[in-house]
Amino acid sequence: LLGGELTRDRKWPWQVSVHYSGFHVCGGSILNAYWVLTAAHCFARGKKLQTFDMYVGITNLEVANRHTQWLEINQVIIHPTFEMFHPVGGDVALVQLKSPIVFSDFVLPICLPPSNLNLHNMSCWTTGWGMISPQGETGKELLEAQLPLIPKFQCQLLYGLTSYLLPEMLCAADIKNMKNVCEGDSGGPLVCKLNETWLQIGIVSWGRGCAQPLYPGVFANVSYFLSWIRYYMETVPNPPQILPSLSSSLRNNLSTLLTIMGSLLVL
Amino acid sequence: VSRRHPKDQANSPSSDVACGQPVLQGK
Repeated sequence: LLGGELTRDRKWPWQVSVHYSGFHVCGGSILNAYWVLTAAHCFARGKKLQTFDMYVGITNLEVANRHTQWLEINQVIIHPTFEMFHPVGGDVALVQLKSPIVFSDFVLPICLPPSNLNLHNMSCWTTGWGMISPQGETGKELLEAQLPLIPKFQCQLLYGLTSYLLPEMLCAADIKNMKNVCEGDSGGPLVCKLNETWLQIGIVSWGRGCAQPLYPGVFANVSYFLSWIRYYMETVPNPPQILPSLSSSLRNNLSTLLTIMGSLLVL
Repeated sequence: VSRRHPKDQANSPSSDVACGQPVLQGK
């Protein structure tokens, strides 16, 4: 984040750090115990799923605490329109975890917005561990920035004819105070508060550099992908869990029962 | 970072935890 400020733990408990080969590459957000929402372009072709790691309950990338959880990816579902109508269109991915996240004050899910949310005059924030300068410096601490939403028409004017915006995209940046998302923030959440509850309205997707002339950050508009997100979260079964070792008494009872059943079948 | 062990499944999350409501509200 350019112009971001240090945050405190527990303030953004849904933040996820996506690591590849041991390095932070993208942000993400917790939707529920098994599902993380992030950007499709974080999983560029050719990258092996086994080489990714997910971390929750973390604010300093170099300091794990007792709330930090390391989770493995079970599968990644990329939106079917990814790169179809735009070089970074449909930039949404759902990551299913192999084991469930354990929630605490430091690890909580973010809410999905209603489909008809009026974004006018909402106060929105984004968080991430992305670059903190146009020269590419990165920080280890999670940063936060309040980013006003920029009307689509104005955003398209700022981008001129070089980059077109799809209806499923939204723009946010604090041009006056030079606050913007940057490389490494991709996949992270743009959240707005409504009636004391935070809703995720955007996923950090693309932009042009992250400094002067300041081109606003472009986000995937979560409302456009709601039915797709809900469909997969509701239909894909949770991955099989490695059963904890059965207690000996339970194992004995089980074997006795199976023996009886076996002998009954023989009779 | 401790790798999650199956024993943790015992306290695996309740699915009804409230979303979007951090304990620590920004001041």
